[in-house]
Amino acid sequence: MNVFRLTGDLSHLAAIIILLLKIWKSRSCAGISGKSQILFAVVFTTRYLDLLTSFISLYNTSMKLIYIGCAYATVYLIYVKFRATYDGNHDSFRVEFLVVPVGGLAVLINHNFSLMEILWTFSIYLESVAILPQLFMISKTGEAETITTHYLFCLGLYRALYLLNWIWRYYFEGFLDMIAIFAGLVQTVLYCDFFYLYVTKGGKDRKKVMLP
Amino acid sequence: ETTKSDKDEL
Repeated sequence: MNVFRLTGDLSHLAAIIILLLKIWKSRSCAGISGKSQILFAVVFTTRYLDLLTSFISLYNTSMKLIYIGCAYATVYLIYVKFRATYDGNHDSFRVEFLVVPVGGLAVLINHNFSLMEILWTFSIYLESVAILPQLFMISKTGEAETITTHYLFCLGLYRALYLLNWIWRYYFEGFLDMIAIFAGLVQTVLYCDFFYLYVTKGGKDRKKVMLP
Repeated sequence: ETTKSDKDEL
C-alpha cells in the first residue's frame, strides 16, 4: 500500500458514493447511463470472485464488498426505484460492442488460462471501457450536471492514481502487471478529454459542462 | 512471480 494506491481507492470510493447520493437525494437518475452502471456491477462481480476463495486483509475485503454493494445499489436505483426518471432513449450505446471484444481479448491475453484469471482479466479490460456509455450519453445530450462531472472526475482520477501506484510498485517492489497497466492507460486516456473540460470549464459559476 | 494478477489491488 502506498499513497497513490490509497488515494486512488478513496477517489474511487468517493465517485461511487457521489453517484449514489446524487441519485438518492435528487430522487432521479436523469443524465446517468444505466448501461455504464450495469457494466461496473459486472466488473466488480467478475473481479472480486476471490472473495470466495481467499482472504487478503480486512481493508481489502471491506472495500470489495462496499464496491460490489454500491454498484448493485446504483443499478437498483436506476432500473427499479427511480426507473421513471431513467433516460433510456439517450442511453443508446451498444454495450455488446464492448463486452464481446473485451471477452475475446480476455480469453486470448491473460496471466493464466483459468476461469478465475480469465474473469479477472475480463473485468480489468471491461472496466477500462465501461464509462463509454456514460460519455456517449453526455455527448449525445450535450450536457452533464455539475455533480455528475464530479463523479466522472473522481472516477477518472482513481485509475490515473493507480498508474502512479504501478510506477511506484515497479521501482520499489519490482512488481509489474502489464495487463492492468495497459488497461489502466486506456481507461485514463478515455477520461483525458473530460479532464480537460472539467478543469478549463470548472469554476465558481459553472452550472453544466458541455462535451463536444 | 512478477506477471500475475494481484488480488490485493482493487
